[in-house]
Amino acid sequence: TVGAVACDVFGHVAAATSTGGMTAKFPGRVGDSPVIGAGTWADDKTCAVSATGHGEYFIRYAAAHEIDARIRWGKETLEEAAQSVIKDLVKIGGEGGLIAVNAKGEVCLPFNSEGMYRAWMGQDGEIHTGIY
Amino acid sequence: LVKPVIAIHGGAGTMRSKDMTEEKEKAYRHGLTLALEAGRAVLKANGSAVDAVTASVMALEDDPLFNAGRGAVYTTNRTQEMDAAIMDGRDRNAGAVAGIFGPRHPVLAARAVMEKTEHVFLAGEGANEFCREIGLEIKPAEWFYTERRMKALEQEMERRRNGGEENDPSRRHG
Repeated sequence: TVGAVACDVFGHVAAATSTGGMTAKFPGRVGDSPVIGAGTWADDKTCAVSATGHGEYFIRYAAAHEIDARIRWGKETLEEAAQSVIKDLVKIGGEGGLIAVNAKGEVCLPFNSEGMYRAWMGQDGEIHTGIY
Repeated sequence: LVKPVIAIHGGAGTMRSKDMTEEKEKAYRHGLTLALEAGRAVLKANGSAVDAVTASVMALEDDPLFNAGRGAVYTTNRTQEMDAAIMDGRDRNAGAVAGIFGPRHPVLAARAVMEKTEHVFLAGEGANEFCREIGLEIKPAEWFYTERRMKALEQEMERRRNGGEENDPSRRHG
Protein backbone atom coordinates (compact mmCIF):
# COMPACT_ATOMS: atom_id res chain seq x y z
CA THR A 1 0.00 0.00 0.00
CA VAL A 2 1.15 3.52 -0.71
CA GLY A 3 -0.20 6.87 0.35
CA ALA A 4 0.40 10.58 0.67
CA VAL A 5 -0.89 13.44 2.80
CA ALA A 6 -0.09 17.10 2.30
CA CYS A 7 -0.84 20.61 3.47
CA ASP A 8 -0.45 23.33 0.84
CA VAL A 9 0.51 26.98 1.26
CA PHE A 10 -3.16 27.92 1.61
CA GLY A 11 -3.59 25.62 4.61
CA HIS A 12 -5.64 23.03 2.76
CA VAL A 13 -4.98 19.35 3.36
CA ALA A 14 -5.55 16.24 1.24
CA ALA A 15 -4.94 12.50 1.42
CA ALA A 16 -4.59 9.72 -1.13
CA THR A 17 -4.01 5.99 -0.78
CA SER A 18 -3.52 3.21 -3.35
CA THR A 19 -2.95 -0.51 -2.96
CA GLY A 20 -2.83 -3.93 -4.52
CA GLY A 21 -4.22 -5.45 -1.33
CA MET A 22 -2.31 -8.30 0.24
CA THR A 23 -0.51 -11.27 -1.23
CA ALA A 24 -2.82 -14.23 -1.87
CA LYS A 25 -5.89 -12.31 -0.85
CA PHE A 26 -9.30 -13.75 -1.56
CA PRO A 27 -10.49 -12.17 -4.84
CA GLY A 28 -12.92 -9.37 -4.10
CA ARG A 29 -11.44 -8.60 -0.68
CA VAL A 30 -11.31 -4.86 -0.12
CA GLY A 31 -8.98 -3.42 2.50
CA ASP A 32 -9.08 -0.06 4.22
CA SER A 33 -7.37 1.99 1.51
CA PRO A 34 -10.45 3.02 -0.47
CA VAL A 35 -12.76 3.11 2.53
CA ILE A 36 -13.21 6.77 3.39
CA GLY A 37 -12.79 7.20 7.14
CA ALA A 38 -10.80 3.99 7.56
CA GLY A 39 -7.67 4.25 5.42
CA THR A 40 -8.15 7.67 3.87
CA TRP A 41 -9.47 10.92 5.32
CA ALA A 42 -9.05 14.69 4.92
CA ASP A 43 -10.67 17.67 6.58
CA ASP A 44 -9.00 21.08 6.85
CA LYS A 45 -10.40 21.53 10.37
CA THR A 46 -8.65 18.45 11.73
CA CYS A 47 -6.23 16.42 9.62
CA ALA A 48 -5.44 14.37 6.54
CA VAL A 49 -4.65 10.68 7.04
CA SER A 50 -3.49 7.79 4.88
CA ALA A 51 -3.15 4.37 6.51
CA THR A 52 -1.44 1.10 5.72
CA GLY A 53 -1.53 -2.29 7.36
CA HIS A 54 -4.13 -4.92 8.20
CA GLY A 55 -7.03 -3.26 6.44
CA GLU A 56 -9.87 -5.03 8.21
CA TYR A 57 -8.73 -3.67 11.56
CA PHE A 58 -8.51 -0.13 10.26
CA ILE A 59 -12.05 -0.51 8.90
CA ARG A 60 -13.42 -1.89 12.18
CA TYR A 61 -11.76 0.95 14.07
CA ALA A 62 -12.73 3.63 11.49
CA ALA A 63 -9.10 4.54 12.14
CA ALA A 64 -8.68 7.70 10.07
CA HIS A 65 -11.96 9.19 11.21
CA GLU A 66 -11.20 8.20 14.80
CA ILE A 67 -8.16 10.48 14.63
CA ASP A 68 -10.37 13.26 13.27
CA ALA A 69 -12.89 12.72 16.09
CA ARG A 70 -10.23 12.76 18.80
CA ILE A 71 -8.95 16.10 17.50
CA ARG A 72 -12.40 17.57 16.86
CA TRP A 73 -14.18 16.49 20.03
CA GLY A 74 -11.41 15.34 22.34
CA LYS A 75 -9.21 18.36 21.64
CA GLU A 76 -6.19 16.09 21.28
CA THR A 77 -3.22 17.20 19.22
CA LEU A 78 -2.53 15.51 15.89
CA GLU A 79 0.35 13.60 17.44
CA GLU A 80 -1.68 12.45 20.46
CA ALA A 81 -4.65 11.36 18.35
CA ALA A 82 -2.61 9.49 15.75
CA GLN A 83 -0.41 7.75 18.32
CA SER A 84 -3.45 6.74 20.41
CA VAL A 85 -5.22 5.16 17.46
CA ILE A 86 -2.15 3.22 16.35
CA LYS A 87 -1.65 2.04 19.93
CA ASP A 88 -5.33 1.07 20.32
CA LEU A 89 -5.27 -0.94 17.10
CA VAL A 90 -2.77 -3.32 18.68
CA LYS A 91 -5.40 -4.28 21.27
CA ILE A 92 -7.64 -5.75 18.57
CA GLY A 93 -4.74 -7.25 16.63
CA GLY A 94 -4.26 -4.54 14.02
CA GLU A 95 -0.77 -3.98 12.74
CA GLY A 96 0.38 -1.14 10.51
CA GLY A 97 0.87 2.56 10.45
CA LEU A 98 -0.32 5.86 9.08
CA ILE A 99 0.82 9.26 7.99
CA ALA A 100 -1.01 12.42 9.00
CA VAL A 101 -0.74 16.17 8.60
CA ASN A 102 -2.88 19.10 9.65
CA ALA A 103 -3.51 22.62 8.38
CA LYS A 104 -0.89 24.00 10.78
CA GLY A 105 1.76 22.03 8.94
CA GLU A 106 2.30 19.42 11.65
CA VAL A 107 3.33 15.96 10.47
CA CYS A 108 3.28 12.61 12.24
CA LEU A 109 4.02 9.09 11.06
CA PRO A 110 3.25 6.51 13.77
CA PHE A 111 3.36 2.73 13.22
CA ASN A 112 3.17 -0.35 15.42
CA SER A 113 4.78 -2.81 13.02
CA GLU A 114 8.44 -3.60 12.52
CA GLY A 115 8.68 -0.86 9.94
CA MET A 116 6.95 1.49 7.56
CA TYR A 117 8.47 2.77 4.34
CA ARG A 118 8.08 6.51 4.69
CA ALA A 119 9.35 9.90 3.64
CA TRP A 120 8.35 13.40 4.65
CA MET A 121 9.11 17.06 4.31
CA GLY A 122 8.26 19.13 7.35
CA GLN A 123 8.24 22.88 7.63
CA ASP A 124 12.04 22.87 7.46
CA GLY A 125 11.69 21.96 3.77
CA GLU A 126 14.12 19.03 4.11
CA ILE A 127 13.43 15.52 2.77
CA HIS A 128 13.66 12.67 5.29
CA THR A 129 13.22 8.95 4.68
CA GLY A 130 12.79 6.03 7.07
CA ILE A 131 12.09 2.29 7.02
CA TYR A 132 12.41 0.86 10.55
CA LEU B 1 0.36 31.50 3.92
CA VAL B 2 1.50 28.25 5.54
CA LYS B 3 4.80 26.48 4.97
CA PRO B 4 3.72 23.42 2.97
CA VAL B 5 4.40 19.90 4.24
CA ILE B 6 4.01 16.44 2.78
CA ALA B 7 4.41 12.87 3.97
CA ILE B 8 4.23 9.60 2.09
CA HIS B 9 4.28 5.91 2.94
CA GLY B 10 5.09 2.84 0.92
CA GLY B 11 3.47 0.26 3.18
CA ALA B 12 4.06 -1.10 6.67
CA GLY B 13 4.57 -4.50 8.19
CA THR B 14 7.28 -7.07 8.70
CA MET B 15 10.24 -5.82 6.71
CA ARG B 16 12.42 -8.86 7.54
CA SER B 17 15.37 -6.68 8.48
CA LYS B 18 17.71 -9.67 8.17
CA ASP B 19 16.88 -9.82 4.44
CA MET B 20 17.35 -6.11 3.84
CA THR B 21 20.58 -5.53 1.96
CA GLU B 22 22.26 -2.18 1.64
CA GLU B 23 21.37 -2.20 -2.05
CA LYS B 24 17.67 -2.91 -1.41
CA GLU B 25 17.47 -0.24 1.24
CA LYS B 26 19.05 2.26 -1.12
CA ALA B 27 16.48 1.39 -3.80
CA TYR B 28 13.57 1.84 -1.38
CA ARG B 29 14.88 5.15 -0.10
CA HIS B 30 15.46 6.32 -3.67
CA GLY B 31 11.89 5.41 -4.67
CA LEU B 32 10.49 7.17 -1.62
CA THR B 33 12.58 10.26 -2.30
CA LEU B 34 11.45 10.47 -5.93
CA ALA B 35 7.82 10.16 -4.91
CA LEU B 36 8.18 12.78 -2.20
CA GLU B 37 9.91 15.12 -4.61
CA ALA B 38 7.02 14.77 -7.07
CA GLY B 39 4.58 16.06 -4.46
CA ARG B 40 7.00 18.61 -3.05
CA ALA B 41 7.48 20.16 -6.51
CA VAL B 42 3.73 20.75 -6.71
CA LEU B 43 3.63 22.37 -3.27
CA LYS B 44 6.71 24.53 -3.95
CA ALA B 45 4.93 25.92 -7.01
CA ASN B 46 1.98 26.86 -4.76
CA GLY B 47 -0.03 23.95 -6.13
CA SER B 48 -2.86 22.35 -4.18
CA ALA B 49 -2.54 19.58 -1.62
CA VAL B 50 -4.80 17.42 -3.80
CA ASP B 51 -2.42 17.79 -6.74
CA ALA B 52 0.57 17.09 -4.51
CA VAL B 53 -0.76 13.84 -3.04
CA THR B 54 -1.86 12.74 -6.52
CA ALA B 55 1.64 13.34 -7.91
CA SER B 56 3.34 11.45 -5.08
CA VAL B 57 1.00 8.46 -5.25
CA MET B 58 1.35 8.30 -9.05
CA ALA B 59 5.13 8.06 -8.63
CA LEU B 60 4.74 5.25 -6.08
CA GLU B 61 2.27 3.44 -8.36
CA ASP B 62 4.90 3.46 -11.14
CA ASP B 63 7.58 1.98 -8.89
CA PRO B 64 7.44 -1.85 -8.84
CA LEU B 65 9.00 -1.88 -5.37
CA PHE B 66 5.73 -0.76 -3.82
CA ASN B 67 2.44 -2.60 -3.59
CA ALA B 68 0.22 -0.41 -5.78
CA GLY B 69 -0.18 0.03 -9.52
CA ARG B 70 2.83 -1.57 -11.20
CA GLY B 71 4.01 -3.42 -8.09
CA ALA B 72 0.62 -4.75 -7.02
CA VAL B 73 0.49 -8.16 -5.38
CA TYR B 74 -1.53 -11.15 -6.65
CA THR B 75 -4.75 -12.72 -5.45
CA THR B 76 -5.22 -16.47 -5.00
CA ASN B 77 -6.57 -16.47 -8.58
CA ARG B 78 -3.24 -15.05 -9.84
CA THR B 79 -5.02 -11.82 -10.73
CA GLN B 80 -4.37 -8.29 -9.51
CA GLU B 81 -7.05 -6.06 -8.00
CA MET B 82 -6.31 -2.49 -7.16
CA ASP B 83 -7.98 -0.06 -4.77
CA ALA B 84 -7.44 3.67 -4.34
CA ALA B 85 -8.98 6.69 -2.67
CA ILE B 86 -8.50 10.42 -2.47
CA MET B 87 -10.03 13.08 -0.25
CA ASP B 88 -9.91 16.86 -0.35
CA GLY B 89 -9.83 18.56 3.06
CA ARG B 90 -11.37 21.76 1.75
CA ASP B 91 -14.83 20.32 1.35
CA ARG B 92 -14.63 16.61 2.25
CA ASN B 93 -15.03 15.77 -1.39
CA ALA B 94 -13.87 12.19 -1.90
CA GLY B 95 -13.53 9.49 -4.51
CA ALA B 96 -12.60 5.83 -4.36
CA VAL B 97 -12.31 2.74 -6.52
CA ALA B 98 -11.93 -0.91 -5.58
CA GLY B 99 -11.14 -4.11 -7.44
CA ILE B 100 -9.99 -2.42 -10.63
CA PHE B 101 -7.40 -3.64 -13.10
CA GLY B 102 -5.96 -1.85 -16.10
CA PRO B 103 -5.53 1.83 -15.23
CA ARG B 104 -1.84 2.65 -14.89
CA HIS B 105 -2.67 4.98 -12.02
CA PRO B 106 -5.56 3.83 -9.82
CA VAL B 107 -5.31 7.09 -7.86
CA LEU B 108 -6.37 8.96 -11.01
CA ALA B 109 -9.41 6.70 -11.21
CA ALA B 110 -10.31 7.64 -7.63
CA ARG B 111 -9.75 11.30 -8.41
CA ALA B 112 -11.96 11.07 -11.49
CA VAL B 113 -14.74 9.55 -9.37
CA MET B 114 -14.37 12.52 -7.02
CA GLU B 115 -14.27 15.19 -9.71
CA LYS B 116 -16.36 13.84 -12.57
CA THR B 117 -19.20 11.94 -10.94
CA GLU B 118 -21.79 12.39 -8.23
CA HIS B 119 -20.57 9.14 -6.66
CA VAL B 120 -17.97 8.47 -3.98
CA PHE B 121 -17.09 4.83 -4.54
CA LEU B 122 -17.06 2.70 -7.70
CA ALA B 123 -16.02 -0.95 -7.71
CA GLY B 124 -15.30 -3.82 -10.06
CA GLU B 125 -16.29 -3.91 -13.70
CA GLY B 126 -18.34 -0.73 -13.47
CA ALA B 127 -15.29 1.11 -12.22
CA ASN B 128 -13.12 -0.38 -14.98
CA GLU B 129 -15.67 0.69 -17.57
CA PHE B 130 -15.73 4.20 -16.11
CA CYS B 131 -11.93 4.39 -16.34
CA ARG B 132 -11.99 3.38 -20.00
CA GLU B 133 -14.81 5.79 -20.82
CA ILE B 134 -13.02 8.81 -19.40
CA GLY B 135 -9.82 7.90 -21.22
CA LEU B 136 -7.50 6.99 -18.35
CA GLU B 137 -4.26 5.39 -19.47
CA ILE B 138 -4.83 1.63 -19.52
CA LYS B 139 -1.96 -0.85 -19.36
CA PRO B 140 -1.88 -4.57 -20.24
CA ALA B 141 -1.25 -7.32 -17.68
CA GLU B 142 2.46 -7.44 -18.62
CA TRP B 143 2.89 -3.89 -17.35
CA PHE B 144 1.81 -4.94 -13.89
CA TYR B 145 3.63 -8.29 -13.80
CA THR B 146 6.60 -8.55 -11.46
CA GLU B 147 8.44 -11.77 -10.84
CA ARG B 148 8.94 -10.85 -7.21
CA ARG B 149 5.20 -10.57 -6.53
CA MET B 150 4.43 -13.79 -8.41
CA LYS B 151 7.10 -15.59 -6.40
CA ALA B 152 5.60 -14.20 -3.18
CA LEU B 153 2.18 -15.57 -4.19
CA GLU B 154 3.62 -18.99 -5.00
CA GLN B 155 5.48 -19.14 -1.69
CA GLU B 156 2.37 -18.17 0.22
CA MET B 157 0.21 -20.76 -1.60
CA GLU B 158 2.84 -23.41 -0.90
CA ARG B 159 2.86 -22.46 2.78
CA ARG B 160 -0.93 -22.83 2.91
CA ARG B 161 -0.80 -26.20 1.12
CA ASN B 162 1.56 -27.32 3.87
CA GLY B 163 -0.99 -26.47 6.52
CA GLY B 164 -0.12 -22.81 7.12
CA GLU B 165 -2.96 -20.75 8.49
CA GLU B 166 -4.55 -18.48 5.86
CA ASN B 167 -4.90 -15.57 8.23
CA ASP B 168 -1.67 -15.97 10.18
CA PRO B 169 -1.09 -12.33 11.15
CA SER B 170 2.66 -12.66 10.92
CA ARG B 171 2.36 -13.68 7.27
CA ARG B 172 -0.10 -11.05 6.14
CA HIS B 173 1.73 -8.59 4.01
CA GLY B 174 0.69 -6.12 1.39
